[in-house]
Amino acid sequence: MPVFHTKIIESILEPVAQQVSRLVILHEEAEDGNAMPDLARPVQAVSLAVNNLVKVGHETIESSDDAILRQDMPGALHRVETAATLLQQASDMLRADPYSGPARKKLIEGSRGILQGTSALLLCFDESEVRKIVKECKKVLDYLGVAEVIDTMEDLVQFLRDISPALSRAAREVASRAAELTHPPHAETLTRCLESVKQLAPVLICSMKIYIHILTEGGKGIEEAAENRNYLAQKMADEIHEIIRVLQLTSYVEDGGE
Amino acid sequence: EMILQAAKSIIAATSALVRAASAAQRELI
Repeated sequence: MPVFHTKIIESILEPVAQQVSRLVILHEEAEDGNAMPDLARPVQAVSLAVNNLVKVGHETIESSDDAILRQDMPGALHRVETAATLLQQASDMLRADPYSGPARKKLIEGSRGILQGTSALLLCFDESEVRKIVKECKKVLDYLGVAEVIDTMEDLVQFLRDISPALSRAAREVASRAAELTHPPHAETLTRCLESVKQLAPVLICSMKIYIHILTEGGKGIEEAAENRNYLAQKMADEIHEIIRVLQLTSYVEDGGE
Repeated sequence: EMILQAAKSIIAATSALVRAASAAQRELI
């Protein structure tokens, strides 16, 4: 049984994954089996759904500016189309011979193919969604990178104006992603790092204010103030790097085989 | 998202197909 890393993918694929596994077992146990019913109608329904998925998939490809999605999604769509063709062939063969062994094999192969192709397609789409969140996180990292050069209150105000919406957006998306993951350790890491970022943000701003204040008041203790500010900015960046790393894990074994 | 809806539809249709195909075999076991 495959393991699905998000709740939405799990909710879509798991029921049919179980059914396909059951179908394989039933066919193995039944060996030659009973006569198959006419599957033309359910196969036709699958074909219609596949046609719709292919249409929507191509629209998604056309409208996306994600080069990786544009490269990977056509393959997954092709896999689903090929599986639908196998199901169609199985249905035609079974109509001629309801006991046909090769037709049953095609039926299982086609059902698995639909599951695997749809899984690949959803994974491709999900990875693209993750890249959008990573992009938001990287914007925050870019802003953090300039914290060290802010030395006036005007610049600090502008810095706050820039980083606040980026941070809010990234935090919202990371929290929503954490709630969507099926693997608790990944979700917990995202939540913990996000909490740390949220706590560090006002402390960093405060340290930047102190640095500017000391700078304008004569400079005593400026090195310590700069060190403290840099430490906080670096700590926030480290937490965001960890968020990005965990966001990109789509398998439980990628983080050391938990 | 449209793609999630389309994936749900295809899986629902495949599920119905697999159920129909399994039903005949289940009677044997």
